[in-house]
Amino acid sequence: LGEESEERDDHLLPM
Amino acid sequence: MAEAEGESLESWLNKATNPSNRQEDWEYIIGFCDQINKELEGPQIAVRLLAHKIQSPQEWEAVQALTVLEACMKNCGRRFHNEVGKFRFLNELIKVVSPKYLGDRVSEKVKAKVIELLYSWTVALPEESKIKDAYYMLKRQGIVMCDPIIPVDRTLIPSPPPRPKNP
Repeated sequence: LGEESEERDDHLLPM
Repeated sequence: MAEAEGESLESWLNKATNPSNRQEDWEYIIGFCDQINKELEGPQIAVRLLAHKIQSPQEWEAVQALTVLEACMKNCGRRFHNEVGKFRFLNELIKVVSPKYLGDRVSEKVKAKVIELLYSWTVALPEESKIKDAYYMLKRQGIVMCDPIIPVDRTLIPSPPPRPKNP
């Protein structure tokens, strides 16, 4: 579950 | 010889990237890699420390940190690749090359090395899809104009398994 939420929060920097 | 007992990831990295080093010090670089492999959360902690050093305003400190990062990619295996392959870390590299973030204040040498590393990982680690996403975003933005040429000795090729002796 922790890994899933980490994956959801991992975004490419807005440019 | 450096005293290995009691050394932390931070202390190894401080020594490996010390701006007063006259050249890259492989004893400390390998010491940092070994420490990552010893610690349960080694890769997570290491990438955070490395990102900070790579963004140093001192060019030589940043260049040494990029050499350390390259060495870790070769020596610290899948666990380390997984951490580098997260946007959380890739974003820190993007900041270094993007004029919207730190790019205008960072030397061309450091930016070129960051782009070289990113490109070499897109080739060597196709399973780390976020590295490709980050690299192609930089291309779309015009920050990377063309793929760099990576010298053969700098490509990320995992060491071959040892050959059996006299089979």
